Amino acid sequence: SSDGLESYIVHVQRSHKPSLFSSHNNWHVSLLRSLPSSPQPATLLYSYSRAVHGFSARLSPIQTAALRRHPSVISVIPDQAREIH
Amino acid sequence: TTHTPAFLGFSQNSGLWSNSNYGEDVIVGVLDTGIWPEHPSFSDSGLGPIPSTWKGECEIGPDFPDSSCNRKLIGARAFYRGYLTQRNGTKKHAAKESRSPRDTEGHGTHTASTAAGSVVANASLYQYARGTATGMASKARIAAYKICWTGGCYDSDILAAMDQAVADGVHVISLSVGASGSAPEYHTDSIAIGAFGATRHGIVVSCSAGNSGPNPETATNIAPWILTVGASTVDREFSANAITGDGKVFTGTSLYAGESLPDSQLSLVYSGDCGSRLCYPGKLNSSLVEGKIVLCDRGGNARVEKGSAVKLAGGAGMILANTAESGEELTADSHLVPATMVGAKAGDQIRDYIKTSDSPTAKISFLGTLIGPSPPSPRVAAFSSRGPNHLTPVILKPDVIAPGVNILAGWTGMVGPTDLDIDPRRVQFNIISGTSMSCPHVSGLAALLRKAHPDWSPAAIKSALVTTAYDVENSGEPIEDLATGKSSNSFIHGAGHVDPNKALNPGLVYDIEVKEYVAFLCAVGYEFPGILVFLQDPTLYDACETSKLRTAGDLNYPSFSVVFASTGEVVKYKRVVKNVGSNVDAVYEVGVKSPANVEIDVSPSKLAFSKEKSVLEYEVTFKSVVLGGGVGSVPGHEFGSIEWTDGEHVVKSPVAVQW
Repeated sequence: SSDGLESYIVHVQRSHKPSLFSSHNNWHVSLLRSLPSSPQPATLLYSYSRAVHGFSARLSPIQTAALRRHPSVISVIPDQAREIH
Repeated sequence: TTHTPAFLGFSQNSGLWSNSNYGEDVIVGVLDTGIWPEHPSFSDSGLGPIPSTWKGECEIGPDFPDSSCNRKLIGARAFYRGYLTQRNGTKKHAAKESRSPRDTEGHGTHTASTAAGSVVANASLYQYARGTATGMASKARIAAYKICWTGGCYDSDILAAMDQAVADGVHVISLSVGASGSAPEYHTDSIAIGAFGATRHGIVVSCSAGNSGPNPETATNIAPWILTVGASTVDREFSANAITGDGKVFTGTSLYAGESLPDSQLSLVYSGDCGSRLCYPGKLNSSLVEGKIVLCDRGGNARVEKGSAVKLAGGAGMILANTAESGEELTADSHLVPATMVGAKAGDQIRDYIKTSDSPTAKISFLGTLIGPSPPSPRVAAFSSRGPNHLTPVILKPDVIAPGVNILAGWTGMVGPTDLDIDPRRVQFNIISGTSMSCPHVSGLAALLRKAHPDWSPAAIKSALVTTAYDVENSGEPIEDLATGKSSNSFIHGAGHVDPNKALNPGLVYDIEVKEYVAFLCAVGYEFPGILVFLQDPTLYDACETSKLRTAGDLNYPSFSVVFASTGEVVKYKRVVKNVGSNVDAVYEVGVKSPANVEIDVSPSKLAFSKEKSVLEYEVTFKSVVLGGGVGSVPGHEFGSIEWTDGEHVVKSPVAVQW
């Protein structure tokens, strides 16, 4: 993309949510805030908590790499386009 | 849907419709391009209050007022954050699109009205397919989740919609969306991952198999917890014959509704001799096509756009000819110029005629809507994506086929029936084709079954549809594959065409609990913690041991798919069946139709159920007698079936074998 950021689906371990966070959304926001803010802060698109557990976010390569190393993160998958059939 | 209910065998006084009260109060979540709420298919006349279990919302906006929702369309939401961020660099699409759930494309209104649209009298597209349009579950409620936009449908938005649909309390998710080409690996496939979560909540997830046929291994949405639907024809045609100057009549199809051509023969030219074989706009030489009928080849650009290109160049009409890729599959289009589509064989003959004749001519005769036994139906659409399942060959996909060719259903008021900018027309109903159209048919059936059997799991509902499907045309011959003109097989049509009235009372079901899907994932190689993408709850990982499968093929699926590597190889699959018939003491006996070069042994061959034993298991032993098979329609593939009967029910599972 023109801004060097890409969208990803991030699956996290639900059981890793620290009890100090009142909601999964708060935890997901906190996870993103803990990432390097270069070149821009990571942006949360959605927080998921029923069908799946995790979030989608706009991330730089550095932020993506940091998330992949995070112990609560199971996978980081690029946001793909599908098509109507 | 002015005809598919009749084709599916529905009647008002018996069968699945009356035994489910048309799906009343079941909630179908349609994840698609949104909805046109003013459409009569979404009238709530005659419906009771919104189900008390519903927790969803109707998201309002400038073009989607609060009055958009009612007791039929009980929820509508739009998910675009993923789309907008992806389109950030190219705002040309995003800027002009409404961010409300309003359907500006048509596809979502079509699929929603097919699954659960209300009854609408005098529906037609320019008098084609005239009749009473009705969704399969006409009293079910609809929740529309807009996930697809001009630039595509993004996983982040799809997952958000699935997550919300679970929270809102839908019972069925209908998703006519997927990857193009082959399916992604389960752990990177957001639809598979989201569908797993929805299934955990007891939601049936019905998905289109894709339109990437006729190549093998093209089926998408093939996770075993998904109900995967291919597309087939019904006994209704929109005939428009091409008649060449030598008197030959070529059967074609068209939804053209403008002024007719003169009844006399007109000069006929081949587009390839006039500047553009595929009839691209602006590429045809006007001096060569003016006043003539132009034969255009299919492919490259939109079919209706080809006719428009002919019209712009001054042509009088168009014959659109399939190439070998699409074979004999005919798709009716509401062309802007007098036009018909013919099959590949006819196309070859007409091209030859043009080449060898001094002054080739043709005319097009429009015959309108024809319902009847000729040609036989159902037949599998060439475009319908096929197996074998390229991710897990021991799980047969697609599961079933359903009507998906030339389906009339509701349409948006925003664009014309061709969805092209050049089409100024606006219609209430449109006729289109795709596995997108077959999927909501089955979603509606799932809603009916959910109402008739509220205690059935998603797997049991799938099992009922699979084991009661049929694999012969109404002529009594095996279902034909329109791509080849030869008999279809289970890698193309799965178990066959759905038969909803039989699915109401299948006799036995192959049930699958979530923990068995977990065991399946372990059997195909997923390990902790990666498997948590699906499970969320680490304790479910215990199922890998407690419900351990010998192989992935041991999953209690209602069909069989076997892969052999060598002669003499033996493969054993275990299955568990639950008696859901009214006779608790039913006794079932097995009947086996072995694929060529394969021996099948079922043990035991008789299942005696009782009040105490409503669940029984059996084991199937498949033995490869000759390496490679090769006597069937596809080398290395053979097909058969295993069916259990108690004299009243026939519980039939297809068997597909690969070497």
